[in-house]
Amino acid sequence: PQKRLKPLKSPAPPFAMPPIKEDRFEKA
Amino acid sequence: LKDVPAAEQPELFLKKLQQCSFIFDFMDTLSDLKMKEYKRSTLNELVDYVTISRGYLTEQAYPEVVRTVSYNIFRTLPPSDSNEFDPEEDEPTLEASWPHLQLVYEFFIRFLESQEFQPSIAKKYIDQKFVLQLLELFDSEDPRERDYLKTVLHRIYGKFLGLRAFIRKQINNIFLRFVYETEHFNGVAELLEILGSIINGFALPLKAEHKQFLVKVLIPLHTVRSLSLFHAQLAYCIVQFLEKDPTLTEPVIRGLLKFWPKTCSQKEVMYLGELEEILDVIEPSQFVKIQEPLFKQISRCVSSPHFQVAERALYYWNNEYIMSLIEENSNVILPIMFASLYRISKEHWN
Repeated sequence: PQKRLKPLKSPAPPFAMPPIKEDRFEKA
Repeated sequence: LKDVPAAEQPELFLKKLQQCSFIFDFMDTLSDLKMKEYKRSTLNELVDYVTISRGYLTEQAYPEVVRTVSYNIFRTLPPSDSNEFDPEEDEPTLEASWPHLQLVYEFFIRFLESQEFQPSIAKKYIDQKFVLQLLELFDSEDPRERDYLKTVLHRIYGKFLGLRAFIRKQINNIFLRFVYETEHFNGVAELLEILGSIINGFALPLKAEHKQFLVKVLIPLHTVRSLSLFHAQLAYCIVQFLEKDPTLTEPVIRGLLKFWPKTCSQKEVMYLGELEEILDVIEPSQFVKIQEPLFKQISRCVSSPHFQVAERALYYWNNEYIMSLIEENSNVILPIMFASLYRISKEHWN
């Protein structure tokens, strides 16, 4: 049987900005 | 600035900042030409100074910088010529004072990014009120200004932990107002870009507050007008969420089905485009949970009297990954799709 294809990891679009890591201690 | 001894520079820096708080009338293009040029060159000098100098950021400098920036950027935005302003069709109103405004934004970004910058001092001046005024400016029709604002707010969010929840809440409010009241706010795309970067950095497991934002704000944002204006940014945010937590797939797809456009139209074509981007990252274990309602909708689209809707839906069969999911679940999907596919096979060229 054919092997299942993996889902594509979405490529970052041209406007994507660097991620800002969440601060775990931040209050909601 | 570079011609005076180092010890005198911080004070001269403050004086030049105060000088730049003077606002000229740019609607009158011929007035104060010489002084406008003088301010422009001073702003240029300040931009260079904060980029290369060290030891300039004394404690007194913070309120002066924020005051000068505030005087220059916080203003009532000119009313839009037409309430139906469509960024895709209409020419935006460009900001008359751009020669100065641009340098003020440039200066502010370099200040925020300076190695000497200390959020613990700056937070006295860059506070909730400042952020609220900044967010109002995102409605500017000038895309150049919105681009600067995007960088400014992104840096503020990154550096001021105490403002993060407040900024997210205010962005929520802008989005909800856009969806349920005005359908008008020029900076939604830019705010979504900032959110994409925030969602990308979310720690796992996701907080309930973040999931709620996805379901209560981002999904209802899938209006027709929204998709035509910022489909790419919206899809990016949704996909970020699904890549963080695949179990959100089901509420997302069910949400999209709930907001599916009622009439067969060009809108549905955009909706199908949005859905394909989500299906591209869906996990097989999640796909089986939503395949039934999903393909009932796709089946309706395939037999749509609107030619482009039918064609866009059929185009899924060109997507290798979606095709592999369909093949694996053909026992469920084929009975749903068969009648539509059989009917159009008689008459549709594709």
